[in-house]
Amino acid sequence: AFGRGSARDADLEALEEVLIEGDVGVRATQDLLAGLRGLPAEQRNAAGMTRALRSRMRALLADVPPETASLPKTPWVVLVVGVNGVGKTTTIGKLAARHRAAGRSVLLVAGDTFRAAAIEQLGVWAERADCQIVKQGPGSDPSSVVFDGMSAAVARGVDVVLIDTAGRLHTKVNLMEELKKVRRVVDRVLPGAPHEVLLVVDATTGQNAVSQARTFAGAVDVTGVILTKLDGSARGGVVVAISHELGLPVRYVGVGESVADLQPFDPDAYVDALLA
Amino acid sequence: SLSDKLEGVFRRIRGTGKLTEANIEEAMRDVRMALLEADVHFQVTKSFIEKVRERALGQEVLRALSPEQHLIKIVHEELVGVMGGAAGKLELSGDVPAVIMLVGLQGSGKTTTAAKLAKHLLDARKRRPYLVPLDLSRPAAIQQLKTLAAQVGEGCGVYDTPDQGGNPVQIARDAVTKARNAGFETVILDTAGRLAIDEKLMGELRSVRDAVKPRQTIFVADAMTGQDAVAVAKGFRDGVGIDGVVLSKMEGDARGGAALSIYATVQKPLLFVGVGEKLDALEIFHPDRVASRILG
Ligand SMILES: Nc1nc2c(ncn2[C@@H]2O[C@H](COP(=O)(O)OP(=O)(O)OP(=O)(O)O)[C@@H](O)[C@H]2O)c(=O)[nH]1
Ligand SMILES: Nc1nc2c(ncn2[C@@H]2O[C@H](COP(=O)(O)OP(=O)(O)OP(=O)(O)O)[C@@H](O)[C@H]2O)c(=O)[nH]1
Ligand SMILES: [Mg+2]
Ligand SMILES: [Mg+2]
Repeated sequence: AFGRGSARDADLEALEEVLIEGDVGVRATQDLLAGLRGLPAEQRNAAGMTRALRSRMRALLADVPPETASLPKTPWVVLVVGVNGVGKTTTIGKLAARHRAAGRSVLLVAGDTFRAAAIEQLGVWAERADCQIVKQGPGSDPSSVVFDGMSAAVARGVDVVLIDTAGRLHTKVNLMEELKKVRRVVDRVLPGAPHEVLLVVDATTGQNAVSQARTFAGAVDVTGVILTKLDGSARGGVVVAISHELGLPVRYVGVGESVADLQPFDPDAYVDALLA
Repeated sequence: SLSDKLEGVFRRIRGTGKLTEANIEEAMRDVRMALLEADVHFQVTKSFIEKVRERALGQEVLRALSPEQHLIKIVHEELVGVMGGAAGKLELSGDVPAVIMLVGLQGSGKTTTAAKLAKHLLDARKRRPYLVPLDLSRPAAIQQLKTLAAQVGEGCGVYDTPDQGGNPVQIARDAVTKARNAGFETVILDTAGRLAIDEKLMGELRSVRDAVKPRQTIFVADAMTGQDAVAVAKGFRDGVGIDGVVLSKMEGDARGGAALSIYATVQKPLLFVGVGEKLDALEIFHPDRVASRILG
């Protein structure tokens, strides 16, 4: 893609491969590398270009606001959404434990009423994180469970509500409508809620993650992203486009299947790992 | 779309005179971009473009009346040619029960696919399936498969994996014995999701394989997988061995380049695609459909 010949072109090609193979995507890669063309001669080597690339990438990733000691509002309501199998339920368990460790009371809402054993799965996490759970039988209306959960949270004065939803492909209009209804129900019980809408994205996902983010954001006003399964070989480079094109900051990363395997997003460490 | 891009390339070319190697090179860049945007792996794309370039530089494009149509035709043919080699039937001949072991990354769709396969075997191939929950770590995973087994219905059995204790090797052995004694034709082992780079868990998978000698080890991968498809496919291929592939969640709008990346890496049949969450949402893999989708 850069012609043949000069050492600088070989370096650019090597960087292009690193970015593409990290799932940064063709367009974002081209923009990032185009920015290197203006480098002065003495910086046009592998080390200089990597350094310049690192700072350009870092600039595309939104800064992560530090976790505050106290919640801006209570109950603080978090709605967790995303396509099938990305790690929503597991991530809720991890988030619950984090809030519990900070001394807060937590209530989980079993909003996935469709998938086999989804409610039981969240129930195990409620036990592990020592928190309350509101659920109904399988096949019940998700909006009804969410209404119950929100009402209970307000009545009991819990600090944090984490709402689990069923995985759904963003292309399924009826399922996206169902999600919009869930969000409306939350706001109806507690105006202004949900205070966070977190889109869970699997680090192994390719460019489809951008389309997922765009559609979910359009439907339910996503406020942030959680990138899971970063303990694998995938780099989740799609978050560069998601952060830059859609303005969605990455808040946390999932790095394993146990309750402690959740870390606040560190953009510098992230870029280093991607360019390694 | 790729055809629009190539049309633009060739319109410019025709304005300047006859087709040359340099012109074809510009078109190759557009084809390359289309494949990368469809999530086909960087290196797999490179090899594929080399094959296409060879044919494109042949007289068939350089003289063609509509070079962009001709080039699209070559790319599509090459893609279908590669993917076409990938279509295959699930072979279950030999010892009874035939054991199928499903493997793959976390969340790729193994448990759901296990139940779908059971339903397919029962309905389409008159083979009674015996489902075996072997995921002892994920919360409520055993319950998930037991619930799905009940949904598959009459004729489908499920091993009563205990909620606590036991290990996958001993459970797999006991399950195959029970299935054989009860006359089931097929055993389907649903394993826990794991990273291909997890040495310990890949070792566990090998132990299960050695204990029950599956007729088919099927790699279940998510259709939206990006560049990591090659590393993961390699990991499972070299770590436990892959006899066939199922691509899940294909009914979405992911371009599905992972199909090409995985096939190029494992060279084993792409048996089925998952096209939904319900148990009847399993289809035979169609190479021409996947090729058209990758090209966009
Ligand atoms: N290695 C790894 N596995 C993870 C991570 N997060 C979740 N998982 C695993 O991914 C699989 C799916 O997780 P779930 O929490 O069920 O995903 P989900 O989005 O709720 O799935 P659905 O509700 O079916 O859409 C499980 O096996 C989890 O243990 C992570 O950060 N790293
Ligand atoms: N839309 C869609 N969803 C699917 C398909 N196949 C599976 N799923 C969903 O993907 C999610 C994950 O499926 P599972 O069967 O739990 O995946 P798994 O590989 O067993 O997950 P682990 O055991 O945690 O590794 C669930 O929400 C399934 O309903 C499919 O073909 N299409
Ligand atoms: Mg879930
Ligand atoms: Mg499973």
